[in-house]
Amino acid sequence: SSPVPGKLFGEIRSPNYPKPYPNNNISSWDIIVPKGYVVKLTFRYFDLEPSESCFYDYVKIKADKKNLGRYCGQLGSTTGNHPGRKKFISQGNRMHVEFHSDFSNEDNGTVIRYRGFLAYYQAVDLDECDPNNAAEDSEGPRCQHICHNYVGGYFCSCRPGYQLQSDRHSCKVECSSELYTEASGYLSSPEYPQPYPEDLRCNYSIRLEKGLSIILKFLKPFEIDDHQQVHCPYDQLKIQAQGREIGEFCGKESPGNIETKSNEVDILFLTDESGFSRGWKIHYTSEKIRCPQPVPLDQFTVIRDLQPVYRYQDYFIVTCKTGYNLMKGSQKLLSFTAVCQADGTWHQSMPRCEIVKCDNPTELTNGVFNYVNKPANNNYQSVIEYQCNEPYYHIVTRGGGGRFTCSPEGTWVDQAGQGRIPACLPVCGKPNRPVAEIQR
Amino acid sequence: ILGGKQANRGSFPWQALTGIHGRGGGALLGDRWILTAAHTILPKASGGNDISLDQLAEEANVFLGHTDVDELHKMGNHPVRRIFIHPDYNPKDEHNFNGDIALLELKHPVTLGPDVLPICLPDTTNNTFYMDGHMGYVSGFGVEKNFLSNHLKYVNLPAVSREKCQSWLDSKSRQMPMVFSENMFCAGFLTVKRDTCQGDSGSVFTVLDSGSGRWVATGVVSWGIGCAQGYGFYTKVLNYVDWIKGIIREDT
Repeated sequence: SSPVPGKLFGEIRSPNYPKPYPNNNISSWDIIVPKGYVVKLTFRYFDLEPSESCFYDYVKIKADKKNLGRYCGQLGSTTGNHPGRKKFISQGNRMHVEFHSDFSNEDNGTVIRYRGFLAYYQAVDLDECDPNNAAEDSEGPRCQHICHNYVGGYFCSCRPGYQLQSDRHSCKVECSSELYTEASGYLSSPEYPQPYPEDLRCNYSIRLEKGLSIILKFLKPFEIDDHQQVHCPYDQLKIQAQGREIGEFCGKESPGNIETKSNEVDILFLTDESGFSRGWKIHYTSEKIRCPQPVPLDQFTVIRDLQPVYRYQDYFIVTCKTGYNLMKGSQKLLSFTAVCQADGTWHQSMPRCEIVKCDNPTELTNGVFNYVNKPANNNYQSVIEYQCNEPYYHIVTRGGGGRFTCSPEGTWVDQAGQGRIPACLPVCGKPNRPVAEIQR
Repeated sequence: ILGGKQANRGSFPWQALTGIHGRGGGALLGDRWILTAAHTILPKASGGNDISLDQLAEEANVFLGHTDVDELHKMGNHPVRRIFIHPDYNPKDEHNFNGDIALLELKHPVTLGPDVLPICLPDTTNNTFYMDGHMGYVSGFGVEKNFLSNHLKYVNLPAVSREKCQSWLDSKSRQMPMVFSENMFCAGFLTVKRDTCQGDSGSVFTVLDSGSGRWVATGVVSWGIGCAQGYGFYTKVLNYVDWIKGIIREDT
């Protein structure tokens, strides 16, 4: 036998061709073409002693461990098996051709000379992706997902979300670091709504701008393997928002809508090696994060232009009703503004309004003050009245009378708004017991 | 006071007892001013020029609030902050008491009450208080029958017309050539033994202003030739109201 080196084409001839082949000759050829090709063989000339079932002289062709035929005879002969223009194509890259001649070529005592054969072979690209061309030793298709043929070979690829494995054939879901940064979108379990694959370790991360709150809306169907007694023992859909556990879900009851109050959400989907549930799909949207509605701590607090909803970067201003001071702890505030922060909290807590207290009224020399209101105190709007020690002093006011009111500014002011207290001036020339002459 | 009566408490609540160069009187103005006679501070021919007013203020004693001298002393002294003497007063001229008026400023205002009350100053547009025969009252702790009184006395005296005063004074001129200026008036009697006397100096001659019902100081006990031997002479407060108010207002 003679191996034919891995060329892309060539020819093989019977011994002595084009002269008659010798008797008692056995020749064979192993045609080998590069991998990724098949062997295509055609006979250009074929002239072998015809015999019933090609018993005497013949050419036998084998490929892929299969016998492709035993051929003999002449073109047009009634006996034998002339290959004609038949194309012999291997499934692999090898083809074996054997030539046999017996001890004689006589017909009724006449020696007849047969010239043998001339065959031409060429390497033909194998479409490995054709399911009909599956390798003999393989059980399934060459590629788990998508097969791409090229001259001399093929390669596999995977559908989106899957990754070609090291065997260059199989695809596995790659969902360990899915990142979503759009303001809204969809995410789902692999193959949804078809059953999800086994052994998943999917991690979907939604990362939006600070101050946005992600809202998750679960679509139907929602189906994750579960157990009636044990909570999510097989497959789990875990949702976290900035490290805060929101929930672990399975079963057929959809979680519905989840307002995460976070701009960072992680969805972890873990599956075991079995199951036939259809998975889940989430439509996520986002909105500016909400802050709690501000609530006054007391009836004297005024929230300016109160809005029905406060979101990130919104703010509100607090004032007090006239006569009340803004207080935070023991500290008096000149103003108060609270801003809604990215985490949905107010950057400072609500102050309270405390009634304005005036200092103790200034003592009046040679006079007194009395509280007009009851109970007597120095709170806003309290009224005092100054009086002089009559009849020895008389009161002199600054134009606003002797009544003073505790003002919103925390000072005692008269009716003219002035803070100077009256004065008690001496009364002259009014003795208690003036001299009186009774005797005339 | 000669020929007078013992004053009840509350009748002359403005009356001050002073002790500077001896007993004198004064009247409370407002709650921290004492109106008195300049010569109680700088007596005539006393050579007191050597002592400053500040020193005199430091040494001056003022008592208020009672009719009994001992009780007054018990009640305590009202220290004097400053002394204002009218610039017309000349302590070297023994025969001229023109400008015999002064103000003592107390260090601390006094608390007014039934026994301590100020006297009013006259209205500068009203000269009727000085008309002949207009009765007034003078109180004081001065000499009575050659003894200093231990109790406040008072006497009521009529104002006397300038002509009568001058005429009487002229008759005494050989004995005592005293100056009777426009800033003085005289009051009293020629024959009736009712008069002020030594120790009453600085006390005030008061009249009741019937219009306002208030007692008004029209004069300051100043000088006289003897006691109850003719008219007594008083500094005419009306002429010094502007000076007084000027000092008090400026200080206030």
